[in-house]
Amino acid sequence: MNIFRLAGDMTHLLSIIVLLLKIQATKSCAGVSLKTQELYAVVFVTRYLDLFYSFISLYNTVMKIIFLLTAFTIIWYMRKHKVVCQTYDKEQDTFRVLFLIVPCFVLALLVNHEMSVTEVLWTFSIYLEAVAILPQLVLLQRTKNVDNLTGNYIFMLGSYRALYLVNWVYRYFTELGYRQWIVWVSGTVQTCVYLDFFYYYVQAWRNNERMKLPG
Amino acid sequence: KRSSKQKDEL
Repeated sequence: MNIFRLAGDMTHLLSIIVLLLKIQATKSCAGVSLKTQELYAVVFVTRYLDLFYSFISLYNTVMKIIFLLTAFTIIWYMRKHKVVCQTYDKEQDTFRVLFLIVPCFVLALLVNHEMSVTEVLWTFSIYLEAVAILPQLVLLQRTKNVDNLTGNYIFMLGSYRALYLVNWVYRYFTELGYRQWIVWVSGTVQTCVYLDFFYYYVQAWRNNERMKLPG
Repeated sequence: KRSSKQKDEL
């Protein structure tokens, strides 16, 4: 474990906590894409199957369980909570997620480290995570309202993978033979998807004004 | 095949 990866994991955890707090405190999920939350739940389920058969460390196990539980809690709030579910923008959150899931699954069948069920599902989760934020970014463009907490959530979610990029560079130079091409390429694509958002987020922060997205 | 040290990340 290195400081970049720990910072990445903590940023990821913090992003989820911020979203949960926003939903719990304001009893509203306005501006939040349920599709992105469901895609992330799929990412965690398909990636953390090894919870059942391999123990890596207490930290690894605890974090996986936290990510799974928080992902399903957010989905429960947005689908079932009597007050919160009324604030969900169903008409605007219309991204066709099958156009993300099917290509990622086909790619995982074609490009993977090993042709086994768990390995293909793990690879699928790596590809899917790279595009899971798209429904959320599209929703932001449509609704224009980027409330502060949702903006912070997306910024931290993008930042965690950028910190992982630094972690991979660090490990490449410090651990002989450490290679993870699939994860590296996918993680780079994932970070690039956020670049446009980062630009407008930092601009709003510098001008100390509410974040607004172009027309 | 991924080695165990390649499987230690979240």
